[in-house]
Amino acid sequence: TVGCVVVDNEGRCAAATSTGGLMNKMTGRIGDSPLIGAGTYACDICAVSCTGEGEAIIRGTLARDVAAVMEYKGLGLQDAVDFVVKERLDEGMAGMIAVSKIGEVAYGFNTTGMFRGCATEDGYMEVGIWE
Amino acid sequence: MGRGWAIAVHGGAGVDPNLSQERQELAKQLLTRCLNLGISALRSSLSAIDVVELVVRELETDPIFNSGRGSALTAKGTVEMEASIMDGPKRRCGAVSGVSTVKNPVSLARLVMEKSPHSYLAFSGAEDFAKQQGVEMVDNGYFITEDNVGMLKLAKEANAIVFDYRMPTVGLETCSAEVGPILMNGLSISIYAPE
Repeated sequence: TVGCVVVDNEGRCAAATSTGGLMNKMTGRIGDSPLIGAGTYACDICAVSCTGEGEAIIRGTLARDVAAVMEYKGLGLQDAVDFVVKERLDEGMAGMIAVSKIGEVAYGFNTTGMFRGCATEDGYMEVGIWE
Repeated sequence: MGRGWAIAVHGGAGVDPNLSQERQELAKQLLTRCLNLGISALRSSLSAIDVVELVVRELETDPIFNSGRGSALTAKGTVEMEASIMDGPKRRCGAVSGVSTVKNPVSLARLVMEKSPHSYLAFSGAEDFAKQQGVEMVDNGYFITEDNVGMLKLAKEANAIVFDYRMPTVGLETCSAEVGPILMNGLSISIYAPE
């Protein structure tokens, strides 16, 4: 699974996710990546792209929940990502990346590593795999 | 006012702890290349929706990660891809599933968002729409890599469905994670054993 989240110079957020799914999956299986609110979500607060165990991400409506706890609990972006990864996955394993309309970037995962990269206009840039 | 633009990319959660340094380096190079592609697009004032499509297309085209070329294989050894895209300001969205000849599924998802009355098309409907829209289509074999044929064989021997982050116990040369009884959707994976 691959994904990208962006907030542009005008504060507009967008998210995209694409995948081949799981190795040895049943034909016809749908994962979280195409499900809006599960693997992908963007609104006027943030944008989120998820990856990992699709069935757990779907049941946790993971991407939408990041926006929801920002909107209703007033959490900041990284706190929202940490909350959702910690509280919404049950025993599932997953990771996500997110940006907010004010130009923040965040990620979180409970798996062994996640391939990720992030950058902001003030010059911050990070590419990583492990914790 | 915000702090300006920001971008993040991912190539999948869950990595074999013993992934070789060489493959880790290849993955980081691709992530860096995609970040720089997105950064220069943002500096040229492309909109967020254009940038996410541009970057995910690059990730789909490179076989390193599980999407587009290099996608995971079904139990039948074929590729069925899916993608979605969402534009925050008006929460417009588009998604496709079960596509097997569309070179860049994320661009078809965007066309669903912009050129169809729906938000999600799947399987033959998505393929018909792709033909109608004239997107680039290739043979299913284009998406299949030798690595993944080998991975599928191991997954079948282990009677497992291989998540990005879990490897079958059978000896993948880089495999190390012991896989306990895998549950999916609360059920044991072994229900797929007949596969």
